[in-house]
Amino acid sequence: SVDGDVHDEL
Amino acid sequence: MNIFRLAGDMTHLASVLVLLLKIHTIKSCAGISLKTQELYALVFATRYLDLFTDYISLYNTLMKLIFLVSSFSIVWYIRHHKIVRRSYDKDQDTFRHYFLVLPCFLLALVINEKFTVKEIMWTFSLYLEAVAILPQLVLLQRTRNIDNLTGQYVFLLGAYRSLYILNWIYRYFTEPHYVHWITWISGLVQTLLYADFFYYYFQSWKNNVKLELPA
Repeated sequence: SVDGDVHDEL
Repeated sequence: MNIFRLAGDMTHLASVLVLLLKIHTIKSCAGISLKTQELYALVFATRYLDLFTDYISLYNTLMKLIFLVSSFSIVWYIRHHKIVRRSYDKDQDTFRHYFLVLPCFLLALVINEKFTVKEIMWTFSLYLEAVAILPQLVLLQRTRNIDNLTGQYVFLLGAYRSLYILNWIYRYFTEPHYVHWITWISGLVQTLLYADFFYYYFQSWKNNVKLELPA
């Protein structure tokens, strides 16, 4: 679950 | 995902693989700063704490594993491999990199997006990555002779961060709520640190002369 505060960049 | 970010990740992957390949094939780490490699291992270790808690995509998880394994392998090679360690020039690689760790951590405690352990560690890894190249750049200035693979390694690292800046610009215009000042400023500072290296790298490439950094 990619909620708001998860950083999706490496 | 956009083309700038994918290109940035691939360039970053290439930089690490170039380095591993160099060390593994010629069994030498001449010109490579162990301190910079230790800082990068710390950057990945503190940034990918969510490796097993937040699943974003197979690509994301796979790349995190590759970066973690490769950065720690490079540190292992330079420190413990019986042949490679002999070519490590610890008298030249003298940058006090521990002096970089504490200020980055303190800054992360003060300037962050959310005061949680995971977020502070993530912010710390951003600040640390921005300055992690310093021991390597100092070593290059000192040893003056830059072998091709080391030059390519630093060039690819700078290129990856430059591509990420394009990625942030793209995301800013295409994703309404995508605003991450800390990431942007830290990434910009990091890219600027490479600017002078880029200049001399292109000069040497254009004039087809060996890459030399001024003393």
